[in-house]
Amino acid sequence: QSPSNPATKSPSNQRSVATPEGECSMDDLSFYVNRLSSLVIQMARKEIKDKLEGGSKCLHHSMYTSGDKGKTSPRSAVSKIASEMAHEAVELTSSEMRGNGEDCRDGRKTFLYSEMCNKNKCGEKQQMCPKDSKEFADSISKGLMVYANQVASDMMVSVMKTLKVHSCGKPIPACVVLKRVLLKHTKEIVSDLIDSCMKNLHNITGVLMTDSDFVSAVKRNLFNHGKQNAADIMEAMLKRLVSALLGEKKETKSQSLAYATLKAGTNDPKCKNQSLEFSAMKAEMKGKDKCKSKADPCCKSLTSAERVSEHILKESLTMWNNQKQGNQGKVTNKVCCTSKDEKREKISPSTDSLAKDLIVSALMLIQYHLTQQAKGKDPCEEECPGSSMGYMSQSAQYEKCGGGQSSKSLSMKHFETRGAPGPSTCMKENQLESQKMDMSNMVLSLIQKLLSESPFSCDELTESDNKRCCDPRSSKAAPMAKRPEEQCQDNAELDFISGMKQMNRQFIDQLVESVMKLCLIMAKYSNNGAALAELEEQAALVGSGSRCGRDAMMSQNYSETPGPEVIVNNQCSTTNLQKQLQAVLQWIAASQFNVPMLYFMGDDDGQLEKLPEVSAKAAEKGYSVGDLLQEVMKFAKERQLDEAVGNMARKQLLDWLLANL
Amino acid sequence: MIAYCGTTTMSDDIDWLHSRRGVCKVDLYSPKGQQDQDRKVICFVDVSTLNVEDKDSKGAAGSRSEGELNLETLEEKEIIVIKDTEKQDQSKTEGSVCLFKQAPSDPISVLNWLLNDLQKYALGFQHALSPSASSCKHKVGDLEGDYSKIPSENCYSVYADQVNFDYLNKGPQNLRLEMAASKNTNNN
Repeated sequence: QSPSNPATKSPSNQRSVATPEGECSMDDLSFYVNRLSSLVIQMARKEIKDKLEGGSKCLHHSMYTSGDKGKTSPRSAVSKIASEMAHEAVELTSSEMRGNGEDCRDGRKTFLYSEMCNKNKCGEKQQMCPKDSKEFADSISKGLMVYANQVASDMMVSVMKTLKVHSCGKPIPACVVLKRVLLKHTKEIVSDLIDSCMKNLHNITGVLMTDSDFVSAVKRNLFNHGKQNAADIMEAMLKRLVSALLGEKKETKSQSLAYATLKAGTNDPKCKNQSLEFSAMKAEMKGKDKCKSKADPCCKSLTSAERVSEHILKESLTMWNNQKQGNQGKVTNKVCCTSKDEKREKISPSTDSLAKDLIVSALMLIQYHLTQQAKGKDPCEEECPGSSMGYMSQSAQYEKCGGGQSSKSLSMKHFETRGAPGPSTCMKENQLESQKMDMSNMVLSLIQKLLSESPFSCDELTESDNKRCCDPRSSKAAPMAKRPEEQCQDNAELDFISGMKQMNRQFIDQLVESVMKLCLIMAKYSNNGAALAELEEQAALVGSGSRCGRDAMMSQNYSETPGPEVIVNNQCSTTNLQKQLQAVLQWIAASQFNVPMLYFMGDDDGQLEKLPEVSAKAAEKGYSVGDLLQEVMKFAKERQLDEAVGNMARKQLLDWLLANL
Repeated sequence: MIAYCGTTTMSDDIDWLHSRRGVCKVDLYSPKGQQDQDRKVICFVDVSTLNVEDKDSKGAAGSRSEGELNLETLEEKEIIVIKDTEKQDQSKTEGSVCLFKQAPSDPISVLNWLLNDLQKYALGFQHALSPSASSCKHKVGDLEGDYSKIPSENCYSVYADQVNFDYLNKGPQNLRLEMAASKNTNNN
């Protein structure tokens, strides 16, 4: 009801509102416009509904009645009806407006709308049951547009008809009225459109989701896309893994590249890439070995000791280089006067020589181990006279071949040397063996080169340290160091010295750890008892032969060195289980502290007689301290469970370990 | 007089469950088969299994328990390592006695009591295996009474010039420890 004129219910009465008196308010105007629009919409709805109900049997779906789900119906019928209705309405409105001689400002919209309707008419050609979903979607969107246009057109007609409204004796500008009316109706129109869209969308998706072909196609597409993406991701990850394992492949020309980098010292910019180059060298050897898989096959041909040796060598070289770089950087950055230079030189050579000794010790151990391994693993050496060249001589040959040759050519030479003169069967074995031992040879050769060089010669260790100050490699820093810069402060110098000490200490500690790990792993993985004994002797010789190495051995933490044999006497156990558990825990603790041999004293009741057997089994199966402790935990938990259920028939710990290790 | 010093607990930092160290060899001790070489004897003694009379009457450990060091008040996580600082010429065998109180085995948390015991044994090994002439060994009387002032540390080393173990006696109650104190100090 209009607030000012409740009797007005029809468009004809609306004109009476727009009296020349101009008493009609804006609210009244909006009310009438709204009313008109609602009437138009309701009429359209009714007309559509009537047509749908009285029309073809296929017309079950409409934009407003979507209750019949799942039935196939001609979706374009609705839009068609709507289009026809809208077209008729427009025609009528246009003719009416033309007849009334009004200025039709919405002519452009009407034109567009009519054009679209005509196009719709021509395009659909009275097809009541289209099967194509695309056509269906198009028809839906067109129908919505028709509806929107119809509503807008009706509104526009209403507005235009009420433009004669005056307010306070003045005519209200048409644009103002239009704007207000449109704003008033915007919400309703949009809401209506959204509602319609959602209903239609629901129908569409409901139908589609029940279509098994469509669903399977979607799944297949998704799966294909996902599979492709997963494959890409996996490939990328593998590439990264391989690059991480093998290092960036660069143009490595010789096996001695890493060594050359090391030899070049701190002045060589390649030092930064030393580890990469070493890895590249390894990768090249991998390619030579025809290992087609990416990372593992190369490593599979190596023993654990070799892998560790390789790792330690690389690590040592990197650390060595880093340390040198650190020295260089420190010296470059913190230029000091001559008297302070002396302080630096007092620190650096001693620690450097210590580090050198440690490296030499490690290298000699690795060399010895590889040599021993070559002797032990190459039975054809003696049987095949033509291929009797030992690894030492082979490596010597490698050295003769020179650092300029690629490792591939060296490898080929190695194959030829080993395979050519011998019998065919032996040759095959030799080739297989040689493939396996190529890495050993290369490492061995590299080590020998390193050891033969003067900077790593045991005899020249001290001299080289002293010479290092005058060495051309370090001469770059010297002029800077000798510059008389008086502004260098004492505090900076002290920081520098302490930093040097700290860095050298860390470096040496790491080296010591690496060396000792190597020794332990060599001892652990060595199958030959005699070789092990020799190795230990060799290690002792190396340790005693090297002044700094011996000092380092003395100064290092006992937990990192195989300590003395330990005899344990327990005086506190009461039960058998406690006694066994105590012994096992002590065994674990002793293992953590690298006790080589643990003896238990006072086993008069025979409770610990199985302990040696257990330890042998654990060592044989490669159990670590953590593994063993976890086994003990399992036992304890099982025992708790047994106790909880009242099961008294339990195994003792050592029996359990024997059965479960 | 016996010197002792508190030490840090390095074994706390060990991640036992994930330690990748290999296990060592184990054998039963047979005196006849052993050659004279560098060995260490570690005697683990649970003080809660010792009766008071023995403790009070036997050896330096007992005498200390009457005075400054009362073993009955020893906490579960504490361990006292009594070390012999002099190698005997005939055997080269160094000895250490690790006194500790065994923690009750908590039936709920297996890991806790296992690690607790393991840590004590580790402390024992750690201190018993460390060189006797380490910096931890202070001169006699330097740190007298200081051990009680370091409650956060749960291991003490007590150094004696000589420790004699009576291995022939069997059973925990019959363990006899004798420690010879330094000559140039007052002997309690």
